[in-house]
Amino acid sequence: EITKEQQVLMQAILKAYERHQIPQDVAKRLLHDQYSAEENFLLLTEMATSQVQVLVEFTKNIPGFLSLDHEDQIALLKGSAVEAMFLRSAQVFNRKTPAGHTEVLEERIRKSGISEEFIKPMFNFYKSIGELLMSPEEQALLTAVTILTPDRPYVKDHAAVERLQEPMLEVLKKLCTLHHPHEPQYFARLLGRLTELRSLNHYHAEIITSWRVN
Amino acid sequence: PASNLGLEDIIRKALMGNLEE
Repeated sequence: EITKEQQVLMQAILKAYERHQIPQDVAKRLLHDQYSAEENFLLLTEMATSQVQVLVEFTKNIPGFLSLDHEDQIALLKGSAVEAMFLRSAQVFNRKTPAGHTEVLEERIRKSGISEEFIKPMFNFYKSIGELLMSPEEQALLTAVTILTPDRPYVKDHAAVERLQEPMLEVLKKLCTLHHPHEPQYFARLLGRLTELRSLNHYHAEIITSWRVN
Repeated sequence: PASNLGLEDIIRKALMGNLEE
């Protein structure tokens, strides 16, 4: 059973998650089909910036986050931004979109100058997230858990971060049991995605390098 | 790396500011 306290925590995170989305006008521009390689690159860069801003606004509303040391807040966001963005993109990608939209989006990513060997694991990840059929609560909590990972570089007060992450993991675990009573491995599968995200984060650093070379 | 600095700048600004205002 989910306690009242856990309910409050979950609702606060869900509310923040749903309130902070990429602005519609920015998202819409992704679907305009005429663009040069340079325009594509600039738009994707702008999207990424917008995603980081949205991510920070969401994170500020995670109960307890702003009570952490300021430099630790930055270290956590810096260490998790790429992973949180991949999670959010996966959800956008798996959402039911009007016919053709997914293709336009996929085309853009493929034309971004990222080499195929990096794109493949990314789309595989999107697919594996889609297969989980997460509820909005699970998505929001998983993102919060990702951001509040204590072992990011430059985080000083690991214990303080752990104290925030632990209750979120507990609620997430309970939710998984309630939502997926016939899948005892569901929670473990969610955690497995976090490992996959770590690899993508590592890939991302290489993508940046290859982009610079290009 | 410069890319990380860019990310950090965006984070610092967003942490200080308030998009909702």
